[in-house]
Amino acid sequence: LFHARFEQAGLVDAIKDLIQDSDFHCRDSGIALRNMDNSQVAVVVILLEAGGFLPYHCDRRLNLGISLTSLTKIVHYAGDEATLALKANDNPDTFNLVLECLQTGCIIKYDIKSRDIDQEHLEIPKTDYAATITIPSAEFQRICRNLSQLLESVANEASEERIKFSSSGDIGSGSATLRHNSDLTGPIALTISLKYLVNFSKATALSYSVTLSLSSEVPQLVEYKVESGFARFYFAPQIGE
Amino acid sequence: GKKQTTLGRFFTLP
Repeated sequence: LFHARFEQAGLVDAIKDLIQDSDFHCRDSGIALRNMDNSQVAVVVILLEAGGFLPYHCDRRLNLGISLTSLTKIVHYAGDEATLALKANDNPDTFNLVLECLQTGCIIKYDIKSRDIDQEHLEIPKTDYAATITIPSAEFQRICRNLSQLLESVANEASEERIKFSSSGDIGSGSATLRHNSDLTGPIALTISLKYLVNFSKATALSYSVTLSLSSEVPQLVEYKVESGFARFYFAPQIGE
Repeated sequence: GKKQTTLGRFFTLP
């Protein structure tokens, strides 16, 4: 039997534009998801430890193949106040989704067929980054959305005290600068697609702050800590020819 | 100019 109740259903919304469907690996320690987007430039890794769920019960290893497109629609119409519960019994082909609105007591139940997802296993090596910078997640989202209205990619430059996001396109250029109190091994400058940063920043509601781990010529990491876990987004670097 | 890479060259896909 598997049963997990989750209070941050907004997590689904944060990853739906990157991944259309995914295996959810359910273990007694918690739920994990690791998947690459279709263009193979971004990877989403989510870990939700058992302690973050009330209740959590998993007495055997289970892989649920879930359409995030469908899950998003279900969660979206439930509203922000709803909790989401996943249940599975001994039949691995279907699972139950239960949405509960705490304010009104309304309960919506679905029986969903588990999808057979042809998913490759990804090994992500440990990386030492030149800069690991923590900034308010709402500011990060505002900067990404604002610059992306007119421009396509953003250059990140970080020094001891400030991180600068600058961007240029046909209409001209723009930049945003933010103070930070993080440690750097040295100044850094790199370019990232704004479209993807805007996607990653949809996880803003999960956490007050976001941590950017940056080095030239290795995948960049954008991390949101959630209660008893994390949502990590990796993005492939742009490299000089 | 710079070219967008894919993650396949950094993360292994056994």
